[in-house]
Amino acid sequence: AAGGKKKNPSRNKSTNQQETSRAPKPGGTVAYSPSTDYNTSEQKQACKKHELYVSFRDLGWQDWIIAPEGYAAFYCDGECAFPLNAHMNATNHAIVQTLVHLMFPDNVPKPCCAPTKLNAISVLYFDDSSNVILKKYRNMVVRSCGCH
Amino acid sequence: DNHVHSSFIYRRLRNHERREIQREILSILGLPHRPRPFSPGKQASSAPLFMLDLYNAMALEEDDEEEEGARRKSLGAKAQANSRTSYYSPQHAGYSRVAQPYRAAPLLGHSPALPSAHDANVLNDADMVMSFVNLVEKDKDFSHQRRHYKEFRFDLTQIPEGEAVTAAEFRIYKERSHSRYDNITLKVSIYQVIKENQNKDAETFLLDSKKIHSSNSGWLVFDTTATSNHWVMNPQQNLGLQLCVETADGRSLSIKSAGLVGRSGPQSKQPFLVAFFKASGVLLRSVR
Repeated sequence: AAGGKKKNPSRNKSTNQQETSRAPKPGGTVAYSPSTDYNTSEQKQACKKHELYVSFRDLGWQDWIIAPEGYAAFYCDGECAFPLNAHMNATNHAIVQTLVHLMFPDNVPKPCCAPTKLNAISVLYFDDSSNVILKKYRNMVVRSCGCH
Repeated sequence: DNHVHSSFIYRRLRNHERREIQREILSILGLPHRPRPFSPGKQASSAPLFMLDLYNAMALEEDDEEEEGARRKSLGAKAQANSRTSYYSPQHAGYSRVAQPYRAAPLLGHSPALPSAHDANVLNDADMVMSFVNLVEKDKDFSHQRRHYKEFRFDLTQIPEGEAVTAAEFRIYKERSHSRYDNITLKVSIYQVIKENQNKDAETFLLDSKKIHSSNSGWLVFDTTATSNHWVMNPQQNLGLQLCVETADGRSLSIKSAGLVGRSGPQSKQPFLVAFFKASGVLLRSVR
């Protein structure tokens, strides 16, 4: 179980979900879209895609990353309720949901979300020897999970 | 622009959030730790402006691909076959001033042009482009046979696994030559050093040479693809390059009076080696 807690996952999930939906998103700028209305009494929300802008300057990395200044990462929240962050990127998102669905078929839906739109991102940076590297990472930025 | 919605609310990261996202990004970049390029005593950086041009051209191409993807979706598969955007087409308007076919003639212009590219797709296909710092600290002016020359060394051992050189070029900027050599034709040649000797000239192999008029100024581009590949495979045989300038009647000329810019020149006109790489395997984002 994520987080090593021994309590009941579904309770954990709801806590988790509350936490996720209201607490600032780990790993970046708070990204709230005004149109998101979280009605805590109904716990099941349709999966919504959120954007998270990661600023390299904010990370204190502007001395070695030349460009871009930051990048827009995406994560989903709601029915699939597994936010994309350092521990849960879209690649293993569906895998984890499959496992949890096997354990609690009534509470957790089958995974419908696997990364569907993957974009390239190019990063220009200095290496340790002051050489300059321009690297294109294909299929690296997840634009949305399967729900969208 | 990174498609940032105006509805974003910005706030500073907390420490643990910052550490978490740093770890995530380093795993995406496939880097073991964050580089520290500017510690005291380190060499000045190499050709960031040229690389920034490449980066912007690549970003434009990615935008094109995204728009094309969206357009293709709306036009249906039929459109797919014939809507490829060529990298050098003028519609990359921001760079039409530099994106010029310059393989046929030495590139003489005022800003680094984009890659020569043995075929038009070398940048499109490249997964990585590196520009290398010149490691030679002190310029030697005379060889044992009183021949003017300039040495350059580049460390190509930092290449990640599985990357192969698809093209490589050595670039040096030439300004107008010294008035003493007005209105003559110069021959600029680049050699790969094969073996160094104690009391006589090093053994060298001619890689490329260009004839230019002494009054011309701009970037000279020499093809060093084969040599760079050789150095990546055999790092111990990387003994650097030598650049010489001669007049038409074979007289050796000092690099400085020929107008070639070296270490003492401005940051934007430093000589550098640039190499384009293609990864053999597919790089997947690591599952954490």
